[in-house]
Order: sequence, then C-alpha cells, then structure tokens
Amino acid sequence: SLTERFDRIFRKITGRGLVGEAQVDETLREMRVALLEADVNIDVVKTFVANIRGRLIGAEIGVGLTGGQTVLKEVFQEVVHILGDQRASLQLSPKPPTLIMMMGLQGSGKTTTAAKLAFHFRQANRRVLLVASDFVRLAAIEQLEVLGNQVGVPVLTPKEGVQRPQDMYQDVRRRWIEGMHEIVIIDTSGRLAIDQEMMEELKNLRDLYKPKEALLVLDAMTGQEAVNVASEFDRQIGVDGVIFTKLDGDARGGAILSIRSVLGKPIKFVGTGEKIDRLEPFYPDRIASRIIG
Amino acid sequence: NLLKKPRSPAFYEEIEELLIATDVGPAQASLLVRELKTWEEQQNDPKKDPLVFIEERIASFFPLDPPLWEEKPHISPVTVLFVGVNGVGKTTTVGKMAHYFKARGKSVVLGAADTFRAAAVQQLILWGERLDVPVIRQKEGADPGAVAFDTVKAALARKIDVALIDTAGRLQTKHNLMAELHKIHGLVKRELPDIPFETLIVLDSTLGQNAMSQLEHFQKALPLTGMILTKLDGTSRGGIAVSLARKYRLPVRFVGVGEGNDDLLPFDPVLYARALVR
Ligand SMILES: Nc1nc2c(ncn2[C@@H]2O[C@H](COP(=O)(O)OP(=O)(O)OP(=O)(O)O)[C@@H](O)[C@H]2O)c(=O)[nH]1
Ligand SMILES: Nc1nc2c(ncn2[C@@H]2O[C@H](COP(=O)(O)OP(=O)(O)OP(=O)(O)O)[C@@H](O)[C@H]2O)c(=O)[nH]1
Ligand SMILES: [Mg+2]
Ligand SMILES: [Mg+2]
Repeated sequence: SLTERFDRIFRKITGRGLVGEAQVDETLREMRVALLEADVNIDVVKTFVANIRGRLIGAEIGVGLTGGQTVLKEVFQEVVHILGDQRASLQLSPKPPTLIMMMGLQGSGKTTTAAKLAFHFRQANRRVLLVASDFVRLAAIEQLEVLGNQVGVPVLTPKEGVQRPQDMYQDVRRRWIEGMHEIVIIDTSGRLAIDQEMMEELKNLRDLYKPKEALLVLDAMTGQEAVNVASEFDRQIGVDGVIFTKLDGDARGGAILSIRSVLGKPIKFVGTGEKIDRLEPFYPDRIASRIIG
Repeated sequence: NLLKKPRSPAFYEEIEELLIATDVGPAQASLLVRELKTWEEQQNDPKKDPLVFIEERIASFFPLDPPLWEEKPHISPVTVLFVGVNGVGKTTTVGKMAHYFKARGKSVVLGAADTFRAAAVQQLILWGERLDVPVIRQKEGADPGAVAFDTVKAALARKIDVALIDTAGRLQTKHNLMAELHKIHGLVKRELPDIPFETLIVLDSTLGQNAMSQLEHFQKALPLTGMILTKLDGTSRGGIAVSLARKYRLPVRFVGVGEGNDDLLPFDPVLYARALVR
C-alpha cells in the first residue's frame, strides 16, 4: 500500500520531527507513479506534486503518526480539497421546467444515466419527461423507451419523418407545456469532441433548449484524454456539471481529479451500476481514497 | 533530428511523458525508456532515431499469427465470441465484422446473447437487417449460453461460414457475470468441441490503466484469443494495448475507427506504434 511504501522511505531517516526534503522528493516520486497508475492526467500530476511539495518540506510529523502517514494525510486532504469539499447538486430552474441535456463520448452511459436521473426526480415526486433524440445509434430510441417504461416516466420519441434532433424541439416544448413537466431530460447521441458536425448539432440543441444543466457524462475508467475531451466539450458547448459512470468497478477514477483540477466543474452524481436506482451522490473523500489507492 | 539531441535526464523524461500521455502507463513507459538507454549505451554511434527504436520495440510486442477465420482449409462455422466491459463497442464491432466477412464472400450469422440490457437484442437485429444477415435470438432474459449454442447450431445446420456472438457488457469485478461468461464459453466448447472458436475482448481506446484489471479477470473467466481496440477515431491512441500485448501475448485483430459498417481496419502494429509515438 502507499502508506507502507511511504513509511519505508521515512524509516531510512529516523528520529526526525520534521519531514525532510530528501524524504519528500522520494515520496512524491512514489505519489506521482500512484496517481498516473490511477489515470490522473500527467500535467495534472505534475502541478499537484509541485504544489504539495512546498507544503510538505519542513512539515511537522503528526502526533501518533509516522512520517509516511503525515505525508499521506497531507496528500489526501489536498485531493479532497480539489475534488470539492461540499457536494454539488442539480440546479432546478426558478420557473419550470428544468431542462437537463446529456452529452458525452460514445458508450459513456448517457442513456442509462438519463433514465437514472428520471428515476431520481420521480422519487422526489417531480413530473419528469424523457426525450429520445439519438438518431445515430441503432435502437437508441427504443433503449430509452424501455428504460422510461421501467422508471415509469413518459418518453417523447421522434415523430414520423423527423430526422434531426433539432427538429424535435417544437414537439418537446408543446409536450412539456401540455404535460406540465417540471423536469425535461434530453438524451443525445454519443459524439467525439473533435467531430465538427456533431459538435455543431450539439451547439444547435443547446441554443434551442438553453438547458439549465448541460451534463457531461464520462466513463470513470477513461485515461489520459479525459481532461482534454471535457475541456473541449466545455469550450464548445459549456459544461454545467459532470456525472462519472461505472464506479461500481475497480477503476481508480483519476480522470475525476483531472477534471476537477482543470475545469473546476461540479461532479453532480456518480453511476454505480446498470440498474436505474444506481445513481449516487458524489462523495469527495471516498473518491480521494480510491484515487490515491 | 532527435539523433543529434544531447542525452540529458530531461530528454528521457520527455520521451517517458510522451508515452504516458497516450495511456502506455508509468511502469511500461519507464521500462521502454530504460530499454532505450541500454540500447543507446550499447551503440557506439546510434544510427537510429530514439523514437524509431521505441516504435519498433512497441510494434514487436504484438503477435502476428493469423486468426482462425483465415486458416485453410476453412472449417465451418468459425465461431467468434465478443466480450468486454460496458459500452466499449462490442455490438457495433459484431456488426462491422459481419460486414467485413460478407464483403469477402463469407456467409454470416449473428447471435444476440445479450439478453439483459434494454434494447440490446433489437440493436443487433437492426444490424442484421442493415447487412441482410440472420440473427439468432430468444426472448428477453433467456440464458445467454443457450443463445450462443443455438447460434452455432444454426450456423452448422445452414452451412454458414462464420458465427459471431455478442454478449452483454459486464465489469470484470462482477463475479457472477464473469462466471456467466465462463459458462457460455464452456457450453459452446463442450457441446461443439471441433469448431474453431475464438474469443475477442473488445477494449475502448479511451480506456486507462483499468485495462490491466479487465484483461486479468476476463482471461481468468475464459480463454481469450485476441483483442479489438475501438474508437481510435477519437483523440485517445489506445496506449494501454502495449502493456496488454506484452503481458498477455494476445494479438489485436481489428481497430474500430468510427460508427459505420466500414469503420473497421485490420490492426497494423507498425502504424499503431507510429501513431502512439508521433
Ligand atoms: N456497471 C455499470 N454500467 C453502466 C453504468 N452506466 C451505464 N452502464 C452501462 O454502460 C453501457 C453503455 O450505456 P449507455 O447508456 O448505452 O451509454 P450511452 O452513453 O448512452 O451510449 P451511446 O448513446 O452509444 O453514446 C450499458 O451497458 C449500460 O448498462 C454504471 O454506472 N455502471
Ligand atoms: N466513434 C466511434 N464510436 C464507436 C466505435 N465503436 C463503437 N462505437 C459507438 O460506441 C457506442 C457503444 O457501442 P455498442 O456497440 O453499443 O457498445 P457495447 O459494448 O455493445 O455496449 P454494451 O452492450 O452496452 O456493453 C455506440 O454509440 C457506437 O456507435 C468506434 O470505433 N468509433
Ligand atoms: Mg445512448
Ligand atoms: Mg452491446
């Protein structure tokens, strides 16, 4: 474990009340590897290590703690701080409906998460409408219909002859007025941030719907590119919040630290399973221990 | 020209970080750079650009033996089982591979053995309609092993060349789901021991170091014969395949470069290595 590795470094230099420079540099080397193994972006790791180095040198070894534990405690607290010391929640519009737009790379979990959000709000007795506007993926519309059925939430699907998500807008608007829906969740196709045409479509959708929450759905096992992808979605569309999925696996989730560190966007929820009730709040300290290992 | 650059620690650090940025992983990146240093020390006058050395090293890790579906004489049906975690592109890859085989004059049947996820069977049925390829399926919640078995039996009965079986995505840490995969494979293997049978793990190029855990657990559940790397049309370069190939000695058969029928290319280790390093 990381504590054991840190302790071994400190044992080489015994009887000190302060954390010395040589020990700090050696532990930071171990820390760097651990964070990279956890998929934290290399530039984020370099910044993190540089920032924490100053704090560690000359730090007093905590009462009842070893040198290694002192360093680990400092690192842990800094990671928790970056991840966000308080839990972020979804913002509701002062005047309904609250429009939520799902976006992200192919296969990240948008459709499943849209259904989970619908379930979450339905549990809170909100009138929810799901909108199926993925015209690309085979059986995408059907997938959301099946999930909507499971959740007990109506799903608006494209009318006959409608071929683009933008062309659903009037229908969606009419439907949320008639149905007096308080929450409208729009599922979109997975897309690459570098796909000009698809990003243009997403921009059109954002301009049409003006969502209260444009949510980026990211797979927790994403590697080094996570922060670049997220930055591009933020730059082109604007990200109000992030949802990380598939945290029920053993992915360390370093992408979470990268995105918090660089974009500073709130993590609204985490997905922890395939079933519709597997949406949990984001707990910074739990994610911190997972990333640090 | 990198050959002329002075060899400082910063020089090697830069190469290491370039590799790390493509998801090669810190241990593998550091190992490759150590190998580079050793090789450079042994050369009196290194004639090779250090990046070329790294490229060639990376390319060398990928086995080049041909897949069972290329063996002559061709025993029918060659069966290929597709496995992997959720959302990586298994179903889409099955569709693309069906197109690949049809384009080469082979007959194909698909097996919709994802009997769990919403509209999973329908997704594969639509692929079958798009490509005019039969799809074997049962009702929702049916035993995936039974569907897999039925698919191969149908291929045998109709003298079809290739049977491609799609399975549900599953995280490698879910013991019961890994056991289910073990059962699916075991059933087909036991009942039809003489048919050529491949199992390909589908990996998303955007994946980070969790790939190692995926291979470890999937390999324990059933014998993998190859890998497929999807979504290489994005900005990720699939560097995780380097450690996987090195450790598990599994070939990458194809790479996915988009969402259409034709967006499947045979894997070229040299092109892959070059794209990683440049
Ligand atoms: N284990 C687990 N699986 C998940 C989670 N969220 C989604 N999935 C699964 O991930 C796969 C992809 O989910 P989808 O909802 O289809 O992803 P998507 O982003 O809508 O995909 P595209 O529309 O094709 O871009 C499915 O198998 C889901 O069941 C999660 O939190 N945990
Ligand atoms: N850009 C791109 N998208 C891909 C590629 N391969 C698959 N996809 C997309 O990734 C998403 C998920 O693909 P699926 O085939 O449904 O993935 P899966 O592994 O079968 O998912 P589950 O069955 O839910 O585990 C879809 O939107 C596909 O169109 C690829 O090579 N490039
Ligand atoms: Mg979807
Ligand atoms: Mg599938």
